[in-house]
Amino acid sequence: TVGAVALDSQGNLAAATSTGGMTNKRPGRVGDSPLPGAGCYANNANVAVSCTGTGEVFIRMLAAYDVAALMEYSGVSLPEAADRVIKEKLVALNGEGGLIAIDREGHVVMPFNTEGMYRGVAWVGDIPSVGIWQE
Amino acid sequence: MEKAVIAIHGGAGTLSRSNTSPETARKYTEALHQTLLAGQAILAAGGSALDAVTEAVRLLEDIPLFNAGTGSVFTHAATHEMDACIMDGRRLDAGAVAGVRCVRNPILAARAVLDNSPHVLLISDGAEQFAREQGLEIVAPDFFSTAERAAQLRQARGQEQVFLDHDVPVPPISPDTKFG
Repeated sequence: TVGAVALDSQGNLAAATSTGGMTNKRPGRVGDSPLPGAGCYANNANVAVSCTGTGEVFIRMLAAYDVAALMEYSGVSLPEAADRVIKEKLVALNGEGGLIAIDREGHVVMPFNTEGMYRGVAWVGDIPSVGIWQE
Repeated sequence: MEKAVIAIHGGAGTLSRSNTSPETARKYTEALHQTLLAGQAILAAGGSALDAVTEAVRLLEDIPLFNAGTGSVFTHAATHEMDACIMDGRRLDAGAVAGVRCVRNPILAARAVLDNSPHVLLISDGAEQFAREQGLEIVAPDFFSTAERAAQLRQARGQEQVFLDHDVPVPPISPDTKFG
């Protein structure tokens, strides 16, 4: 699964996600990637999110929207909301994976609960940064 | 407000350092770096977040290393079925496709659904017909296949399991290896 989230100079957020699914999946299986709110979500009011991982669990959790909902209704920060979704709620349902997210103030998080996640971030004017494993 | 910014991912899984060669890691990091530069350039030129994420994902779909577009994993039936979604935070507009088999860049089909359709999610034959009507590139189903993904399917079938993007275990000795 691949994905991107961005904040532009006008303060607009967007998210995109694309996938081939899971190796050896049953034909007709649909994961979280094409479902707004499950694997992909953007709302200028708070956050843009793209997910990767065990799609069925992300669907049940409405994982991407859950990050936004935690921020909106509980007032928690993006790092706290994203960590709670990936490192607590996803784990509790035996789900694996991670997400990338940007809030409306330009804060970026990329939590995951697997051994690695291919990821990167680039602020305009800065050198891009990429990573694979936990720092 | 902070500076414009883009973040990307190329999937998660069992990516242990011990099983990843420096050359493999370099290929992935270079692909991510080039994709970030493209997205960053759009934002630097005053482009929209929506255009930046569209282009970043389109580029990632065209890199066989990642499980999207070319390089997508196989279904149990040795086919490819791809899904994509895009969402615009300005008005909660969204477009998505699922189960497409011949659209070169599923994210462009999702973007077309967002831009040019009253619907949010189109699937399978209907999504492919819409992509054709939108003038998107249509390719043969085997366009998405790679030898690495075919090997992963054989292994997954043997174990009767499904695997995440980068989770197919590598056996100590390949069952395909022939010894004299």
